[in-house]
This record gives sequence, structure tokens and C-alpha cells, in this order.
Amino acid sequence: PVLPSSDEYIKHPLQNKWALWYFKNDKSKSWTENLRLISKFDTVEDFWALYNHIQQPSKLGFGCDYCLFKDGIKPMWEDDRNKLGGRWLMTLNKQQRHNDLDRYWMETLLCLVGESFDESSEDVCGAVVNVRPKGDKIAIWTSNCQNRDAIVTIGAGYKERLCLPSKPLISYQSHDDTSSKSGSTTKNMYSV
Amino acid sequence: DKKQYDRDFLLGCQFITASM
Repeated sequence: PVLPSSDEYIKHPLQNKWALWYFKNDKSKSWTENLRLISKFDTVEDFWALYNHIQQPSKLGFGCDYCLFKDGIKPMWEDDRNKLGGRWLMTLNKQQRHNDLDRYWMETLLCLVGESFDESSEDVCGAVVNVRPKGDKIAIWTSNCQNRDAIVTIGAGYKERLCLPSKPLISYQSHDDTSSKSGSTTKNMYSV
Repeated sequence: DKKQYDRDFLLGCQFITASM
């Protein structure tokens, strides 16, 4: 009999182990109680096994989030690996929930698990999708808002990957500015 | 070696069941 090559037996290892989190907004519980770890994976095959098994973001209820973070990093500003960082933020209009949200989220996940930003991927902490009545958001979180070169590489590569037009720009905001803002707008540190 | 996978490779694995 012809035996399959060893490549067909072995799962493809990822550079990092990743953890997928789910947030469901239940007002009777605390923020941390509403955040649940779904599963961890460190191979391409296990990533798809999880992805194919769960709801797409457009099917989630309002107030829900998915967060995919490197193992050991909690999806919150306060984590040591996040507290000096920030996020590339993409805001979607209501129509895009039907047209773009699920596709953008999948591309975001592929950028992360595939380490698409070369050496700059080391700055990536994770990604978050927020499903909200006013418009959904997808963000890539990075570890240090002062690492301009890595952040701009990630932002430009991300925009290209999503096939976004050159305008409007997408913007990067530090978690420090986001958490301390007094109005509805946060200072943009970088834009691409 | 850094383990990088491009988009097409990853998508090609989506519906392949791993043998192990």
C-alpha cells in the first residue's frame, strides 16, 4: 500500500499558541465574569477546527466580543503585555455587518495565526471584534505604542490584507488614551 | 525558524481533517 507522506500526518505548528475568548454582556455580572476562555490552539488544523465550530461575529448578539490573544496575554488593558500598548481600530457601519464583518474578522485571524507581519508580528498581542448596535469594531492590539516602525508595518499590512481603499485612513490609539478619554474621541497616534 | 503561513495555504487547510 502507498503510505501518505509524513506531512499528511503532522499538524502544522503555529509560531504561537493562541487563546480565543468570548465576552457576553450580562449586566448582572462583572466585566471579568462575562469574559470566558473558549479554547486554545497551536496548530493550523486546530485553529480551523475551532473556527469552523463557532458562530460568525455577525450572528452574535449586541454587546458580545471575540478576542484572540497570544497564550498568556489576557484581553484587557491591564495585562502587563498590553498596558503600554494600543490598537489599530477599524469601525464598521451597520451595513458592513452583513457585507464585511465576518470576512474582515477571518482575515484578521489569518494575519495573526499566520504571522503575516514578519518580525513586526512579535508586537501583536491579539485582536478583538466588538458587535455593537451603533456599529461593529475590529482591532489589532500591539504591545508598545512607542514602537512606531512595527506599528506602522502592521497597520499598512493589515489594510492591504483587507483590501481597504487608501481613504479613509485607519488609526492607532494607545490604550492609555482610550481608557482616560473624557469625550467620545480618542487621540490618534498613527494613521495609515 | 519563524513559522509563517500565507493566506492561501491557511485557507487550503480549512476543510482538511488532520490525520492525527
